[in-house]
Amino acid sequence: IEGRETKDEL
Amino acid sequence: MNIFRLAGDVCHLVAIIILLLKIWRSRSCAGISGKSQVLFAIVFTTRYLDLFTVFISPYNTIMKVVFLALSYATVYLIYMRFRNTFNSENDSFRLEFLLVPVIGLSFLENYAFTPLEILWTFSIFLESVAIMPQLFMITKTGEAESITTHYLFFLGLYRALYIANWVWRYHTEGFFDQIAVVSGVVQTIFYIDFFYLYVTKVLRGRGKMTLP
Repeated sequence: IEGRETKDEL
Repeated sequence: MNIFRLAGDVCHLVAIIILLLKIWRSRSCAGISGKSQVLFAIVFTTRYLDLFTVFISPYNTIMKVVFLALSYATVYLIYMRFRNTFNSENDSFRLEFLLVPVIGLSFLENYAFTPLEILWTFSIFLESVAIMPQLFMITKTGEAESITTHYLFFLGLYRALYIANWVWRYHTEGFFDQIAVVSGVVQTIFYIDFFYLYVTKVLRGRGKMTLP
């Protein structure tokens, strides 16, 4: 999983 | 969400609150780098623009809003309310040395060449170096109040816990975010020297941390 999905992290 | 992520976010929040309370209670921002705090406010602002585009969870939204509000409150206290206590002559780190490479890099290395993605990447890169004016200030004056070192300790702990979170996510979800992980590791390295001083000087001694 890369890119977009990372955005759940602060 | 895993325990490392949650603990990391809590440490981040604790660090920000420690700093805010220190300034508020002592009515002074002596020893604090206003430039680092402005950089953190820019980091949160450029990263959390997705508040307007996607909804992830109530936790995510609340934490983002809290981080934004607290970072702006800190900048307000330093530059407006208690600006007469601010040691601007010691806060002399040249921001262009950080901003120019970080802006350049975020245009070169990103997941998509869109404004939001470039700003997100910019915020990740900027966060990794945003503490440098503060560390520079401590090196320049050769000392830091213990409360300032507690702030830095929690900030460093937050970074270390995020690395544990990525190791965990890699093994359980196959999740790997190259941009975040590489800059996160770089950022954590900046704290290692400080961690050593914190344990040897602050925890075993008392009061201020003075550099050897």
